[in-house]
Amino acid sequence: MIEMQNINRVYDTGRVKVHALRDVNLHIKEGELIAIMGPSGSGKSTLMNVIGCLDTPTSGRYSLDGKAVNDLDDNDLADIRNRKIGFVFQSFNLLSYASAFENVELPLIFMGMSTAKRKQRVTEMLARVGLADRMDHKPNELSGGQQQRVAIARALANHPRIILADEPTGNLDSASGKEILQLFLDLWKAGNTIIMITHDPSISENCERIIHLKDGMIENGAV
Amino acid sequence: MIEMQNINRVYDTGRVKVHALRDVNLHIKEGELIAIMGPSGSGKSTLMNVIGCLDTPTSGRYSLDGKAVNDLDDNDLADIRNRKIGFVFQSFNLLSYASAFENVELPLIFMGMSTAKRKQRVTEMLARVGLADRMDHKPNELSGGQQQRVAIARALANHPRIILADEPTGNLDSASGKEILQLFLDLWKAGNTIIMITHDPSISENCERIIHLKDGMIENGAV
Ligand SMILES: Nc1ncnc2c1ncn2[C@@H]1O[C@H](COP(=O)(O)OP(=O)(O)OP(=O)(O)O)[C@@H](O)[C@H]1O
Ligand SMILES: Nc1ncnc2c1ncn2[C@@H]1O[C@H](COP(=O)(O)OP(=O)(O)OP(=O)(O)O)[C@@H](O)[C@H]1O
Ligand SMILES: [Mg+2]
Ligand SMILES: [Mg+2]
Repeated sequence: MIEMQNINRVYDTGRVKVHALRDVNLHIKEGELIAIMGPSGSGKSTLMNVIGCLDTPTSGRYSLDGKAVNDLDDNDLADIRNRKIGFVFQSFNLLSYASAFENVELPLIFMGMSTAKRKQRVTEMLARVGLADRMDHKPNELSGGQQQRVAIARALANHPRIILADEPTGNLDSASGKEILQLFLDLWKAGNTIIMITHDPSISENCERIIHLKDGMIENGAV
Repeated sequence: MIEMQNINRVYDTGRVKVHALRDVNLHIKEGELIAIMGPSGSGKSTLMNVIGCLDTPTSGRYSLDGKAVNDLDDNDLADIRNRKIGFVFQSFNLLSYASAFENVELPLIFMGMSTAKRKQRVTEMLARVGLADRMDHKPNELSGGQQQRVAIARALANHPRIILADEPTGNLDSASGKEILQLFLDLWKAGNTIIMITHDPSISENCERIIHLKDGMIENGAV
């Protein structure tokens, strides 16, 4: 369902130039549970952004569920980002002026969910990540790990079938990290596809397969 | 040198109220290497901000090197924050419009270091954290772990005697994390005081003592 051929991504601002992904070949089937690991700066987040249709490769082909992403129009892309894929960002990307509740609610508003159903879904998601008593707090009124959990709740609110999580437990103590891992495992057993960037062996050892990145290349060739 | 008695910190915005630190008693001597651990939301960053004179307690007494912090004027406080204490923030707090080099250089400009000496010091610090080839990148042109390392370089640039690091390896792979740990251990052996918030046992097991926080309280009473 995720097919990448000869994917390259070069960042070139004129002032700086970095070849962040080099000839990446990747094949991920529906329902897989995958960990992406590698040194800081090796291209993991860049790869995740391309998978999530948030960034366009400099060259190469990427098809998602059989359709070339390059050929999709803005509506298709919006639909993918809002409904098909849930993305947990490494730096959370929360709206600073909105509460935890409102941050999680936003994608549900976009997909046209009713107010009553939104309230139920948001409350459920925030409770699931242990933040029932923090729903009215804004991001700067939350601890780092709490902000991370709001980002997780927001990514999962729409019940996406593909979950992309960029270091989802980096700011969490081991007990909270275990709860989040269990949440992802439950979603995987329900048939969803989960791809997690992690530095944490206690997470990667639970995954079906580990993709190792180094200097923008997948080690051991195509996967 | 760090003496806290009955420290309380209540966040009260009218809309939300959280008793983040409760009757904290703490005594840290010069030259100690300390880990602070505890669940997400337990008050670790709040405690660190009070120690670092970035936040004022709601009640209780805090003295640093024998002086009551409450009695210090703005100049004393600025001096403490710029020269005595190096602070690595959990969310990095880098200037988004400045390069890695400029971000690390800023505290050195404030203390009046010459241009030539600044160039040497900044280059040295960034090389020390493995970012010699990323000096001109702005934060949004850096990976998460690279941003974290810029924050570390900036905190250490002024050679402070007290280093406060809030989860300094949360975004780093284990190899990079080990290098950063070694950097802190070297600084500790040189006689500096190091206090690190961490969720990582491979860091805390290297510390002289571990302070455990839970629900705003230090477990096992005064330390
Ligand atoms: N400005 C604020 N207003 C209200 N509550 C706040 C504010 N900042 C933090 N809090 C609350 O205070 C508590 C302690 O926050 P703190 O950031 O110290 O936790 P922490 O131990 O560092 O957590 P983490 O491991 O997730 O970073 C949290 O429950 C948080 O929701
Ligand atoms: N906008 C950009 N412009 C230039 N270079 C960039 C840009 N964004 C990222 N880079 C560089 O591309 C490389 C890959 O970045 P990426 O964020 O994918 O790494 P990563 O594997 O996620 O690292 P980490 O584990 O530290 O989060 C890094 O060396 C980084 O400096
Ligand atoms: Mg990354
Ligand atoms: Mg914190």
